[in-house]
Amino acid sequence: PVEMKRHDEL
Amino acid sequence: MNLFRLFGDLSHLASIIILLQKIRSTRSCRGISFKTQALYATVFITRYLDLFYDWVSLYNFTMKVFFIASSCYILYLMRYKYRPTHDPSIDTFRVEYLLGPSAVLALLFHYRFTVPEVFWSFSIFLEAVAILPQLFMLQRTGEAETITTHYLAALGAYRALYIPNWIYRYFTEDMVDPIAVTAGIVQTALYLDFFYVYFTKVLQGQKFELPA
Repeated sequence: PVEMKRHDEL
Repeated sequence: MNLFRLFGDLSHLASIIILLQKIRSTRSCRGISFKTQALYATVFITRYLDLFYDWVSLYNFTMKVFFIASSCYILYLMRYKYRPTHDPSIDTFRVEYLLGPSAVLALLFHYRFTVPEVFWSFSIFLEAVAILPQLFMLQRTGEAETITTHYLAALGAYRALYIPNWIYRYFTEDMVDPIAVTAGIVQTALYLDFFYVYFTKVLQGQKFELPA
């Protein structure tokens, strides 16, 4: 899996 | 966006509305930890620095602004408008024990070594433990108003719903956010005790009381 690149969660 | 995350966010939204309703209807912030609320305001402000330079979506933007604004408004209500109803002598958890380790962890674990990214990590670790002064206060007084327990339950549900969201994203988007997941699991675990009493007492129509 890829690490989350941008923070799209709250 | 998936349903787990959507319902998680809605539950978070609901928790804040319940808290405001509690303060308004009882005209008091009795039973609410000022320290926990101040930590949440810190969490939102340090996490949403990207508000100024990163556009995700209108949904994301609106929620971020709402969380920052509402947490500051709650602090204002507690500190000024309903100040006499807050008893600092029972809100005694030492927040240094939460701020210090969160800062150290943020310096050790982050995705990039930049100011906003380290603050983002800090906010994730701090959020995981920000509820502790509130739970500590509950433990000390041994009871809570029913509406306060609904607030905590909605807040806990928000955290719990983020876990299936991560599992879902892992399989559908091949995405994983190890910092958020680790902190999120810790955070959810902190609510287990509370949830036990909430389900066995409050939802059966009894008052929230801890055994002596």
